[in-house]
Amino acid sequence: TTHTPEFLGLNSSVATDLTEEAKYGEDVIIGVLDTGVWPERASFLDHKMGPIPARWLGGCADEESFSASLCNRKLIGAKYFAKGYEAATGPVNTTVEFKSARDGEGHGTHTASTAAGRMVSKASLLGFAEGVARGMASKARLAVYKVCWESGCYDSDILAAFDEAVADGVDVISLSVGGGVVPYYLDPIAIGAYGAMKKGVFVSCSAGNSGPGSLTVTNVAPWITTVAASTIDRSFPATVTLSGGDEFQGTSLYSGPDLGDSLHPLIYAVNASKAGVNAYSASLCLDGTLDPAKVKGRIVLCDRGSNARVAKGQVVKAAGALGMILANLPVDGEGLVADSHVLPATAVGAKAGAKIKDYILSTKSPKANILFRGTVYGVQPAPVISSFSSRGPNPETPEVLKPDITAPGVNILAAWTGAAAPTGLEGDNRTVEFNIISGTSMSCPHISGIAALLKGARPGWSPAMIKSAIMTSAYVVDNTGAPLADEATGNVSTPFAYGAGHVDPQRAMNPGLVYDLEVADYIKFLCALNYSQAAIRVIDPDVGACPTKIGSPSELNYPSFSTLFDQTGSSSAMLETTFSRTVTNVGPANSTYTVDVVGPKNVKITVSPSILEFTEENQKLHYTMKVSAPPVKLPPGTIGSAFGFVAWTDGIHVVQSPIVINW
Amino acid sequence: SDLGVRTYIVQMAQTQQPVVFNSHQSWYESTFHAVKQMRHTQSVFAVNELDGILHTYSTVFQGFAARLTEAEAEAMRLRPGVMAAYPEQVRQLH
Repeated sequence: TTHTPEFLGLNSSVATDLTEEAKYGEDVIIGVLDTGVWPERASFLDHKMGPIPARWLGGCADEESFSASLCNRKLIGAKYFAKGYEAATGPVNTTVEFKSARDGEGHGTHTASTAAGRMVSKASLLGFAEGVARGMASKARLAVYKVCWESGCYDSDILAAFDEAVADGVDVISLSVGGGVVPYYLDPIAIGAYGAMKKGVFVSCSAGNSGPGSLTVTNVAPWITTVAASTIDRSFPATVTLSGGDEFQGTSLYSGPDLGDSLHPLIYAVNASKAGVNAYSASLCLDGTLDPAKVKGRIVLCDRGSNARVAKGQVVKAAGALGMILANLPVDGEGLVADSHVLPATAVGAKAGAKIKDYILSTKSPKANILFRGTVYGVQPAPVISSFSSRGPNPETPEVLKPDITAPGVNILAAWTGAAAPTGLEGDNRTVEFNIISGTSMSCPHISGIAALLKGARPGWSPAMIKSAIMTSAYVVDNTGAPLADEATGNVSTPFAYGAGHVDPQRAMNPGLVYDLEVADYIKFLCALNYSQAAIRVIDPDVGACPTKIGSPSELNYPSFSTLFDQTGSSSAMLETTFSRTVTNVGPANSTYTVDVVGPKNVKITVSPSILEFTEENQKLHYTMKVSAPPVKLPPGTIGSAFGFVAWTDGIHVVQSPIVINW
Repeated sequence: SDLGVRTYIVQMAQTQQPVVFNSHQSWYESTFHAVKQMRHTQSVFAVNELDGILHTYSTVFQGFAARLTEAEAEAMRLRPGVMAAYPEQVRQLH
């Protein structure tokens, strides 16, 4: 990626520089379960890399479309898993996709290079976002496991890839894929990730792109690190100018001849439908809905939704239009994603879209232009939690806050396949070495790479310690000093959107204290979920009987706090819950930490003891946190939530956790 | 006969593997074929590779994936050593 290393502080040269101490992840192996890889990209070159770790048992499958000789000391594994896919849909159509680890889609090449791509200078997408591209752990070894195909990613193949990756010896697994939330014992991603965790492998997964609605987060098992997406301080503005002089800020990655200086006739697609086509379909610029006679030589405003954003551009261009304005609907809010459209086009938020539509309705001869302003840095505020990023509460276990952490996931440049255009459209014949795309798929591999750096710098840390370090060192203010904002509303965001906050890799290396978790802790957690013994044994076949006294899922020694109160409107008694936590000192031996709590109004939070005095490294100390909240009665089906933070500090480290109270 | 066939992920209890089998794989295949034979009076299964066991798991999970009808999955759950059998989902890129 370009710019996200700088945005994350990974280019600093301070003495404790994470990248240096971790040797850029050289001893660490990242397994990426995705659409495969385009191995010829410069991001996967192996110059100046030492021998492959001797413990590595994996390799590269030799196929017609992916010779094993393409693997090297960087790309050390490349396998594909298609039997589940083929059983469901028929044999892989090799005229459409590669029956090998070769990536015909682009997504897997992008995620793999984001996690661990080598440094490549003068990287850009058609001139946008130019700079030195590199992954978070630029010397980590990559092993790719192709599990996603034309019609999706099949559980049986995903589980096979988990099985193989762990057997091969990966240290980190990155999975930017998801589906519906089901109990953990019915979820092969949760099961596979548990088995990986048990063998010391850190697993990070994308939270999903179903935001900004609540209860949309996926990949929510507590042994997974669930990653939300945010913007960085870089944008690609493309401004809409109307004949009256009004301007609306949009975003675009269009690269080609612009629309010149003059204004052009503007039409709302709803008024440009072909005979016999309903206006609603036309408003979305669905294929075959626009009347060329009505759009020729004009800029067309299309509503977002139904078909791909870039496909709308293709439809508009095919109908003979000059350009396109893609307007969010109220449901989309103000979140914008830049696309490399096939004609001059820009995306605008719902408010701007409504105003432009009003202008079209109220103007006899509406006219507009689009000004493309390239790449802009230093954008404020940043980061902002992306509108699309899936939100909590955790639908499966509300006592465990999800997502866990936020990382850059909007307009991320990384390597791309040679087999697909940047838009992914069939009629788009452009080929690029790098592409800019958005999603929690893009934020997830940032965390995977950072976890690889931490694993390299702190080889003795468990997956839970790495996760804790990443979470408790995260920040919750943007580059203006204000609380992290929500792109969907423009208001202050919450831990349901960002989890513990935005990742700060340098601080994660020296977290001071960590919340560790062992297999036994997860088993207690599973018992607390009231799962049957048979269900628990699907996740962990080695487990014995649950204890007769089972606790609450919120007792898991997690680096965040979440509780669920009944809505007891008739009672006036305060609602109470007590969390118990154990922290391990991974900082200097003699360290004294004091607690600071910020709670919501009317909620009393007390921590005992309020001072933790450590005398040894790796010493464990316990504390409890009591939350007393007033009873609340809400309309049926409504969840009420309030938020706070608890932070332990020794004057150097700040070990911060979000607190979520749900009624 | 393919109506209602889905891919199921079947978990096996390794501690219950009969000594007669010298590998997990052969035990899984025997279990799979036993269920298929119960459902079909003639041996019509295993016409091609994808009608048999699709994947065998041994590191993060113990078991296999195979195409089964719901009735076969129910029969599978009753076989000795089978801990669970549940249908797969299809996931999408994020």
